[in-house]
Amino acid sequence: LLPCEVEHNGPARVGQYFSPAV
Amino acid sequence: MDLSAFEADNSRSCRLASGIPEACRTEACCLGIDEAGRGPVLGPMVYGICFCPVSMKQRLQDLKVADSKTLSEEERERLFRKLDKAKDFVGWALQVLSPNTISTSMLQRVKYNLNALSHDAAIGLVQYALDCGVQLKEVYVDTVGPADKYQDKLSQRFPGVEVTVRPKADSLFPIVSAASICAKVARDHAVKDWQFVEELGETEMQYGSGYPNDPKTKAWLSQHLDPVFGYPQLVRFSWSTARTLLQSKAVPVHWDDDDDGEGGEKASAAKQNCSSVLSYYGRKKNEGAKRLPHRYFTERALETVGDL
Amino acid sequence: AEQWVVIAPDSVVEAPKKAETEPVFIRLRNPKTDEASLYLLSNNTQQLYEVKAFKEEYHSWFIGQTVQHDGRLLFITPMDPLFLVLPYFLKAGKEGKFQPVDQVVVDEDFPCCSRLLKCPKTLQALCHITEEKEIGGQKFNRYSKEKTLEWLKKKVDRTVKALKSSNTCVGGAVKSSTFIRTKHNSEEKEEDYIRYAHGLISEYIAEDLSLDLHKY
Repeated sequence: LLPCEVEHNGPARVGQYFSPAV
Repeated sequence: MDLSAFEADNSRSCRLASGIPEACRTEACCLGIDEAGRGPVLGPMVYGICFCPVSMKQRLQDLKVADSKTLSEEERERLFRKLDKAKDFVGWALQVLSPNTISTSMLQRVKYNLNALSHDAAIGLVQYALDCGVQLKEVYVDTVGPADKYQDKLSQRFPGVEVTVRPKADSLFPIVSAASICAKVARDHAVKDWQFVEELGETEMQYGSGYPNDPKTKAWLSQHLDPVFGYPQLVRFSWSTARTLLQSKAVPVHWDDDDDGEGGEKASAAKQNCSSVLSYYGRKKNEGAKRLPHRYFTERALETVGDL
Repeated sequence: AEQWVVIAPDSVVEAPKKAETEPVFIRLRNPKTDEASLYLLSNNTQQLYEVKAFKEEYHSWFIGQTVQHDGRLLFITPMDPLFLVLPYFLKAGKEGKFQPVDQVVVDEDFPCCSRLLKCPKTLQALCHITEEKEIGGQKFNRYSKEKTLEWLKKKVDRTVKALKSSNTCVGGAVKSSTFIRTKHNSEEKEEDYIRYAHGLISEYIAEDLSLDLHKY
C-alpha cells in the first residue's frame, strides 16, 4: 500500500525501481 | 582514481582522499578548492581540494595543471595521474555529492539549497585536511554566491587561515586548478561507470554534455523516463528540466503534503471552502440530513461500498 | 481497474464445486441508507457477506508488477441476511397481512434481493422477526415488532460482549485505536457499551426502528 495516489492502472516496473525492505 | 567507495552506493554522498604527504604535516600549506558538475542535470557534483606546502608552489606550477577548463577528458586524466604521482608533496580529497542527495536536499521540507550544500562540502573538506594534520596557512576558492560573504564565512570558520575567494580562481591559482582537475576526473569516472541500481538492462550512456539545454541530454531524459517511477537516480530530479518533463510525460502522483508550503490553488480553494464562524451558532435547519456513519467506522476509515 | 485488494474469510474463496456456484458480488438495498450497497454471496449462496472499504486519501497499490490507482482495501465479513430482509417485512407489515415470503421480499430496483431467500439462514431465522402460519403446506409470515426488538436486543447484547473482549474504546474520550492501555479502563460504564453497541446495530436498520430499539 503506497502513501501516495498514482493516477494510473496498469503495468509498472515495480521490481526494477522498488526494493522493499523490512 | 578509485571510486569504489562511491560506487558501492551511488545514492549517497562519499568522501575520497589520497594519503597525506609528510611535508604537508610539517610545513605551512596552501589549499585550493574547486567543484565539478554544478550545472548538469545528470550525475554527481564533486567538490575537490588539493594541497601542498607553500614552499612547493613552483613545483606544482611546473606540473602544468593550469587552465583545466580547456582540457579534454583524456588530458585531465593525464594531469591527474601526474598529481597522483606527486604524492610526496601533493594531497587531495573529494566530496562526491550524489544526484540523489542533491535532489532530496533541494526538495526536502526544510530546504537545503545547492549553495548551502556547496559551502558545507567545501568546509567539510578543509576541516578534513586540518583533522589529518595538514598545516594549513592559505585557502583559495572560487566564488559560490557573493564572494565577500563567502570569504567572511570561511575566515570565521577557519581563524588563522588566510582565505582568498575570487571568481575564476582556477585560472589564477594553480592549487585551485589542481583541485579542479581532481574534481572533474572524479565526476567523469563517476558518470561513465555509473551503476544503475534500477535494473534497466543495457542503458545507453550517450547523454551528451549532461547540461539541460543539450539536445542529446534532453533526448536521453525523454527516453529514460518511466511514467510511474520517473528517473533513475543518475538524474537530478530537482532540476526544473527533469520536473517539467515529469509533469508532462509521467503519470500524476499525489501526496498528502502536496499543498504544504507551496501556496497555490489548493490552499486558496481550501480557504474558500471554510465556513463562517457564525454558521456554528444559532439554530440549524433540519436538512433531512443523511444519518452519519457510526464512529466505529469513521475512526477506522471504514466505509460502505456502493460499487467497485 | 480489473482488480481489487480484499481481505476475506477462507469460506469466501473456497473453491466452488461448479462454475455457477462461484461467489458473486451483488448490489442490494442498504437497510440504513436505502441506497445501493455491495454485498457478496458465497458459493452456492451459503453465506451472505457485507463489503466495507478501508479508504484514506492518497493511497494506491503496487500489486506484483502493476500499479492500481484505487487505494482502497476491501474487507468482506459475514453478515446476518435477516438485516437485509427485515426492511421488506417492515414495509409489508403496515398492511397487517400474513404473506408468503417470496411475495414480501421483492424489489424492482434490486431484483437480486430474492437471492437472499436462497440463503439457508434467512428462512430459518425468519421466526425471529415475524409471526408464522402454515396453511395447506405453505408458510405465511407477518412482521412482528415485539419479536424484532427482542432479536435486536440479543444482537446488541452480543455486540457488547464482543466490544469488551476486543477492548474497543467506547467512552466519550477520544483515544487512538492503536493505543493500548495496560490497565483496564474502569471509566467505561455499562451504559457506554450499550449505547455504542446500539449505534453499531443501528448501522443495519432503519432510523425509526433504531429509535424504537433505543427506547427498548
